[in-house]
Amino acid sequence: SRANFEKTFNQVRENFKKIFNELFEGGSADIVLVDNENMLESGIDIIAQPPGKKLQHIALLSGGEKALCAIALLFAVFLVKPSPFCILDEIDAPLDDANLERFKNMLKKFTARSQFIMITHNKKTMEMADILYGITMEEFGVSNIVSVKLKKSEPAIDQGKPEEE
Amino acid sequence: SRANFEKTFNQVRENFKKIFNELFEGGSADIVLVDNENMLESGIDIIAQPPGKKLQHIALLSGGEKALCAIALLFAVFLVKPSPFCILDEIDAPLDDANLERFKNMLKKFTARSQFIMITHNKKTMEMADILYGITMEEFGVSNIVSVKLKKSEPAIDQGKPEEE
Amino acid sequence: MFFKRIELFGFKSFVNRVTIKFQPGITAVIGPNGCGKTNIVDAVKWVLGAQSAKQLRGSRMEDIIFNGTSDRKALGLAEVSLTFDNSQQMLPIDFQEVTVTRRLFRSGESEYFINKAACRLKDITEMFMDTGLGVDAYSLMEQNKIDFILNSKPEERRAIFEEAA
Amino acid sequence: MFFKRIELFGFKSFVNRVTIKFQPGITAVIGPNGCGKTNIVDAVKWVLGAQSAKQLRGSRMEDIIFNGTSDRKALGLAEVSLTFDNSQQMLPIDFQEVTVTRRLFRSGESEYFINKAACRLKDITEMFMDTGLGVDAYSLMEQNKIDFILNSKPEERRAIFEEAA
Ligand SMILES: Nc1ncnc2c1ncn2[C@@H]1O[C@H](COP(=O)(O)OP(=O)(O)OP(=O)(O)O)[C@@H](O)[C@H]1O
Ligand SMILES: Nc1ncnc2c1ncn2[C@@H]1O[C@H](COP(=O)(O)OP(=O)(O)OP(=O)(O)O)[C@@H](O)[C@H]1O
Ligand SMILES: [Mg+2]
Ligand SMILES: [Mg+2]
Repeated sequence: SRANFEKTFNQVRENFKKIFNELFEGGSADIVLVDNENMLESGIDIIAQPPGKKLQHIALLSGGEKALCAIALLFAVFLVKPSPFCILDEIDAPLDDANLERFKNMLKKFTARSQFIMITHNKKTMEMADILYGITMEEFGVSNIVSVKLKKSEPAIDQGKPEEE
Repeated sequence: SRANFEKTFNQVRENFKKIFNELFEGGSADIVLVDNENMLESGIDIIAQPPGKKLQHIALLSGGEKALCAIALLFAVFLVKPSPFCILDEIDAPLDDANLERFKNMLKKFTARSQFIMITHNKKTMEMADILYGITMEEFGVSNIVSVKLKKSEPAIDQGKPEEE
Repeated sequence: MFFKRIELFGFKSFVNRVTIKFQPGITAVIGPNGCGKTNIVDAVKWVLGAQSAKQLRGSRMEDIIFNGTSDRKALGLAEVSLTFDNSQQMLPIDFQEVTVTRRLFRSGESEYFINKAACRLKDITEMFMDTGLGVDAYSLMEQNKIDFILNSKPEERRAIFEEAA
Repeated sequence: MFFKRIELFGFKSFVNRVTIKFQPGITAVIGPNGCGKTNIVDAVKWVLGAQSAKQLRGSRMEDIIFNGTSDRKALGLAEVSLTFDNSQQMLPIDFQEVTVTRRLFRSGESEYFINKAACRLKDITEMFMDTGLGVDAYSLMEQNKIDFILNSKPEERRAIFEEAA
């Protein structure tokens, strides 16, 4: 229904502005209906303006800026309708160290509401996990799981028996 | 002309098999003409088989395996027709540490023939550079260049005057 | 509601029965390229109702059944179960714990279960309807697809808002 | 032949005149997200003859001209020069060093130069014809496009082989 969509759209929009500004430490962003007259059919445009830069179309953003902007949108929707769990597959790959830290700090605020499963190769991301699993292929082509104890320096794959049922 | 295309195709194919096997430390790969009768119009299929796995379509490869496979193809073409320079923009992002090392070792073999410009966030990749440049945006939205001296531990951005012409 | 565990058997590279237990908070999954991390995400999408092989990076649905390695024969069946804690009755079903299972035989036959009772795919998708979970949900951020929400056309972006409404 | 330097002025985020000198071997370019690294790749593609704004991540060609920041006004012109060492006469032109320049005014007017002598775009693309360099060449591996060669349709893959033939 129209009222429902409008309410959700406005809530996500408010959240997106706030979260973008927090993740980019400045700047501003917005989501607008392409065709204002026709709320139930209209497409949605995203406008982003990193700190100190001119307002522009999101296609001109860099790889890392786009990823951070998409993360802001995800969290904005999450605040309106948190899904019980969320899977993030190497979402940290395009981020530089500074943006990775900002993403991590933001993610921590959401762990009370939702459960996150993060696939990553980045040691800094692994550090924030409550539990860590390693997928191994000791036998070619055959996936197996081992639980990993993260020592502050290196994840030590605990070759112990994977959790037996 | 047909003869020219056929000769190039067969050369790239031989190279691709060899380089794939070296980069993946095993396994095999091939490039085949979809329509053998019609060499000058036919599409080209790529088949890849990482070590110990079954032969399969490349869509089933993982993110990192795909990247490594594409790198093998690039180098296979390079051997036939080296281009004077090559730009690689965060090609190392999907690779794990082991594959990154294999890629680096392979790349070193090509630096005698061609010049490489690598954009990267990965410190292990930076270590192999002959010269390192940092792009900074001390003033918001304005790109500037500084030359960087890589100390074995951390790249120390040399705030000295960028190379004046 | 939280995602307690996933059990895979014969799904892609998981030829052995593997169980992964999740905790509330953040679970990190690590491992070398091609070891099977993204296959776990495909498994979740499959049980949540994925209908096309392409959504699971395959060309035919049988591509999800373990197709053998150099040492192991292909299997004839793939089965994945997701178990959720339902103590807060988020899923409209009167159980403290809900296990959803999907099976596919090489013959093409499919089976679906909710807490070991046979059901239809429609029952599963309806059960998850209002939770924000689903195959195309914003809560599954696939590998390399972070740009997807940003790059898609304005009309396509509506789906995220409608899902949350 | 090797790529000696690039000079940017008014191209995207390079509002100041910036010169980057390259060496044979490997040059690494590093820097935070959004600082302008991929803009350098766009600049090279532009001088090599890119005809559509979309190839340079814009929607109109003017998107490549510096459009201002919170502290700086937009410029009316973008200019990029690439200088090559031609001592081995790889480029079919009788100079030891070849500088190719492209300019765009906000009015939409374009200018092209080879060693400061005005020429047409066609002269530039013809000069690079047999070198393996070009806008869509295999030697420009763009950000997040590593899958591109693998994911494209079989017919599209022919282009790489024809380029090398
Ligand atoms: N039906 C199948 N049977 C056996 N193996 C399969 C099947 N389908 C896919 N695979 C294997 O799964 C592997 C891909 O796994 P996956 O994409 O999960 O890797 P990943 O851990 O995500 O790696 P990366 O870090 O590179 O993203 C491929 O190497 C492929 O051979
Ligand atoms: N015409 C223009 N005028 C001014 N700035 C521009 C223009 N076009 C693009 N930009 C800016 O350039 C930035 C993108 O730069 P670029 O894509 O090169 O970043 P990058 O260094 O590759 O980052 P990443 O590591 O995230 O890939 C954007 O933030 C955008 O604002
Ligand atoms: Mg993966
Ligand atoms: Mg970039």
